Amino acid sequence: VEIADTHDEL
Amino acid sequence: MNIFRLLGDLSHILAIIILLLKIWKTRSCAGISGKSQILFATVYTMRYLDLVTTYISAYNTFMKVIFIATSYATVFLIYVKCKATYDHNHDTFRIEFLILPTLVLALLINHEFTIMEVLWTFSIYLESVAILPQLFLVSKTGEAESITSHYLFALGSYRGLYLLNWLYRFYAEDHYDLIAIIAGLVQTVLYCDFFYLYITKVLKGKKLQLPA
Repeated sequence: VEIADTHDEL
Repeated sequence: MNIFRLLGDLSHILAIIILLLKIWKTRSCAGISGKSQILFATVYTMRYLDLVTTYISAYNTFMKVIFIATSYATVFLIYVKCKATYDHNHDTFRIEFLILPTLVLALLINHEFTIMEVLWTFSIYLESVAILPQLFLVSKTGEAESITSHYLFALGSYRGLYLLNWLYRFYAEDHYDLIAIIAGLVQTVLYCDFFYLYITKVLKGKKLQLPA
């Protein structure tokens, strides 16, 4: 599972 | 980007435009909770601080700027330009009861204990309950104009569509964010009662009127 270090959603 | 997220964003933008146009055209913000709008402006300000640190896409940047600008424009219309029509007698929800608990929760439950991340988390928690002053105002006056109902429906649909987006991303991209998902679930559930009234009354041409 990808742990995103940025929030790419609005 | 998938279809659910795009539709969610579009319905979010539509909600904001409906509200701005309603206030602008009628020169009246009667029936609109200024407190909910202050909370939304706070939500976008706290969440989109990453505009200055992280570039994601032109779409992402454009939408963030639009959300921040329109939320402040709405607050300005309510508290300055159309102040005389503001329903402050009915808009009596105590927003500190939403701000303080969500801030504490963000300090306790977050992905990472940094200023940016805690503020992002705070914005997610606060957004999930930011509509409560508006729903409280509607329940206090017992009714809502159709245009206000359309606004609430578009705004409620947005997080509902995001739930589908998260479901899609979980299966298609192996990506999920529990904080956003749980807060989004809470946010969508808060609209359920309203959705029911909207579908059974407003779509049949009747005014949204709560049972006495």
